[in-house]
Amino acid sequence: LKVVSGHDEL
Amino acid sequence: MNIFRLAGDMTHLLSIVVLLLKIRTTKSCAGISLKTQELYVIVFITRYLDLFTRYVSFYNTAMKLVFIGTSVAIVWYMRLHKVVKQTYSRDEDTFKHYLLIPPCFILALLIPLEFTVTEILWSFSIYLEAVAILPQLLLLQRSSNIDNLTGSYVFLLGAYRALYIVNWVYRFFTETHKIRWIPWISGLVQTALYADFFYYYIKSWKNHEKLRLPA
Repeated sequence: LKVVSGHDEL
Repeated sequence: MNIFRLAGDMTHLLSIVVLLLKIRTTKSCAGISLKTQELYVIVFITRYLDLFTRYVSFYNTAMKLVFIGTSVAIVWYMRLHKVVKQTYSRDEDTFKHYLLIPPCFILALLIPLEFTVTEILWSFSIYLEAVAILPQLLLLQRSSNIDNLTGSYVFLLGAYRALYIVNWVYRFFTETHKIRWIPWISGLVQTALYADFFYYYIKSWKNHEKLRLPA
């Protein structure tokens, strides 16, 4: 499991 | 991009179209919270600062510009348009919205993904969006006469958040189990705030009655 940001969403 | 995310974005876009349609055709913003709309301007501007630093897709860039532009336009109509501004439900729109900003900012300082200006502002915008609907929900509770377009606007806005949750569940299982805590938890809170509204909206729709929210 990897924590990522959600910058690809609006 | 999956079908749920697209449906969520389109619902969000449609909610804005419905709101602008109400304002432009009826020349009225009665029942619409200026406080909520101002918070959305802050949300979109702080979140989409990455327009200058990060390119995801033409779709994302276009949508970001549309969200910033329409939110500014709505506030412009409500504050400055000589006919529309007179219909603003000023006396009922009393939520102290500026009080929401410092806690969201402190939370963003405490829990950003990375300690950089754009990440902190991005987290801030996610937290602020989660609670930005509160002045609007309070105004609806106080309105004795909620027109159909206003009801539809808030319903579509809530539906957009609910669809994003389905999108996240879908992404979790299709994209090698990536975790996005900040938008997930904020999104759940945001959607939960609509629960009461959804209940009365669907009830009034089923019974063919006018929408009313108990205070």
